[in-house]
Amino acid sequence: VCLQTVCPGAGEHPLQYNYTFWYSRRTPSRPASSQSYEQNIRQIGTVASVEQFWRFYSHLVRPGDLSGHSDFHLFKEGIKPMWEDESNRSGGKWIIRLRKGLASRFWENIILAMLGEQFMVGEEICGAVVSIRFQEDILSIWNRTSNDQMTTSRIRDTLRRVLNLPTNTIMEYKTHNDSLRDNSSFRNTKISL
Amino acid sequence: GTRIIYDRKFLLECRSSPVTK
Repeated sequence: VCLQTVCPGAGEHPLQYNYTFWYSRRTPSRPASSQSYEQNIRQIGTVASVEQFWRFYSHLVRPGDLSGHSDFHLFKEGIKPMWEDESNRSGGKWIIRLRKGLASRFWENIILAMLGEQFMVGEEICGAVVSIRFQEDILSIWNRTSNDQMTTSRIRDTLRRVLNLPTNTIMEYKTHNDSLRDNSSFRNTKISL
Repeated sequence: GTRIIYDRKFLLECRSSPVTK
């Protein structure tokens, strides 16, 4: 019996968690206060099965084809893709900077790993984001507990494996507390090789 | 409880062969 708002259809393959897609777009000249961020972010759909995911995903624009300053977010249902959300408050994220042209493929691989529960870190994963920017695109994966080093290392190592990253790829971690403090997602990160 | 784990290959196969009801 499915007690959630969205349930897998008959004969479909259920996901471990329901996931919600969000989309946001910002005019770079405007300050990114948390209020304007919340106003700019839109929930676009929730999926409960592998088949529902593909039906939804196939209708979305590929992130690499988006222009300007925009983001796709895929988060567990009930978790807002905001630093202030209860599930994110003590968390942080791994960041991978991509040169232009790679975002669509890497985004698909990271979300397939998340939907398929490849990270093996219990309830720790909150969601994933692809951020389209002018010079580069950025992939991030958010987890609940930023000071749990065993978890964050495992997420980093899984990312390397599922994205097939070269061993010398620079990985950066930033706690949401630090993001809140300097009001920036991707500045002043901690570099890990 | 049991975790529902899918590898990339399986997920991609589900894309090309959707469930028929």
